[in-house]
Amino acid sequence: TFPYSPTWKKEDVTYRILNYTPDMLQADVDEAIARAFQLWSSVTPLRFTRVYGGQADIMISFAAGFHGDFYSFDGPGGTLAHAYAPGSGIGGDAHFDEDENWTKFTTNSGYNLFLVAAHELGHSLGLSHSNVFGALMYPIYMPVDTRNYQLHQDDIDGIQALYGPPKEPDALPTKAFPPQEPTEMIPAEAPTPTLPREEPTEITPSKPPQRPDDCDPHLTFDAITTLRGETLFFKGSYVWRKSPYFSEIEHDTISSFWPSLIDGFDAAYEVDKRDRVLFFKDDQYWAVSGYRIESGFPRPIQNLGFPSSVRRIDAAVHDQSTKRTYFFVGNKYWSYNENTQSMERGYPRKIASDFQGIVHPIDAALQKNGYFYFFHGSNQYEVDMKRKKLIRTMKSNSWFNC
Amino acid sequence: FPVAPEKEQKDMQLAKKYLENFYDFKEEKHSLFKAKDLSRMADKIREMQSFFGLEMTGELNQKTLDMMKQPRCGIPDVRSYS
Repeated sequence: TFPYSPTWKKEDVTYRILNYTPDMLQADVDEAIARAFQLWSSVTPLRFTRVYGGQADIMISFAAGFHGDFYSFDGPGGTLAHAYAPGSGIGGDAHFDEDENWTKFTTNSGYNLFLVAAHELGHSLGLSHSNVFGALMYPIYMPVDTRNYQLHQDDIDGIQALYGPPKEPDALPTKAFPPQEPTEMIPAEAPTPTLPREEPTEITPSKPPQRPDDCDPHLTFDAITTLRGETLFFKGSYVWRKSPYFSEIEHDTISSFWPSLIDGFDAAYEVDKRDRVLFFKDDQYWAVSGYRIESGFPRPIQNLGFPSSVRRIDAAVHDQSTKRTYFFVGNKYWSYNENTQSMERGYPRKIASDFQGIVHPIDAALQKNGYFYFFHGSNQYEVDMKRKKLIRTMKSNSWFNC
Repeated sequence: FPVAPEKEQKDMQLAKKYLENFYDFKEEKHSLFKAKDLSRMADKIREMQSFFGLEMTGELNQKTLDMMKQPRCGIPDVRSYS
């Protein structure tokens, strides 16, 4: 309850609906509010009467943004509604944010007015928030099936602590049915499409190849990318994670970061200004932001401007200074303009004519500390792109402090 | 993963607003003692994590942020409107 447990000092409480939301039929709003009151009257001695003029105990209205009290609404999402504890004047009143989409259904595309009203009227009667998951007075909106909706025992205990049980012997049972499991939660984000995984032809589960040792001199990589200041090295299903924040190399798997992505990337690169990393496999690519896979992927690599003859790419690297991304395929490479989101004219060009001394095909590419690193087998080539000069050749795993 | 810098800023703003709205957090606008401010904010984060049964780290981790982003009632969790 609220501090000092304010309650209505009478059993007959009046309410008035001051205005309506354009999202719903007025009759549906009337019904949702009436059902919400009935939920509380069925477990208490309280009786609610609707009035159509003058001052009622509980005044119900829809409003957006600033609406005359100290607690302005915040646009779509966030705060959906609020209500005041029992008392004179604004006491007991319930306000609903008109910037929300109100509905009589339980869907992802709007908020169920009955559910929210039942919660807010709990406040109008003197209940504060419950931290019992599944209780009506839990602060967070939980879309549940509202057909034969029953109060959680926690709600009943709370309201009866304020007003006692109903008087009529044939009132609804005070024992609540088990709280309804939410029929549908609001997904934090659209479910990412599960990618078809190649089913192994024979039933025997294939044992994933062992992770090569960090300092194996023959270690090669499928793809390498930066990600928010860290560097990720990919091979098969394995990830080596090098972070400026920790001295140790962390050993992970692709599925531990992005469960629905496939193993064995061909290429990967980060566009740091967009906090976005793109992964390539065969003729498709995905985009992620941190752990989140952007919806609408995978997409065909032809969307980026590759001719249909290109069925996969070997490596990719983004040059933060020029906003260009270089894609390497066989003995050629393309330059992609991230600002215009299109391939540059005059490409593909031969790798040998612009990157002397680099052996192709290139397995992976990385930009770090102003230099480019091109990986071919167990070697990598450090290149100063401005001067198009090969600086030195190293083992591919020189990043692992071997 | 590390949090993207500008995202971190936005998340911090969201969290401050949330804690002010629902957990009686008051940021000293011109406080000279940033460290004190941060520790008071950490206390409020712990209070919110305790209410929702989250691990009480006092840090603005992803689970805590996700909870703060859920659509909800405007009434505070620790006191009524005055």
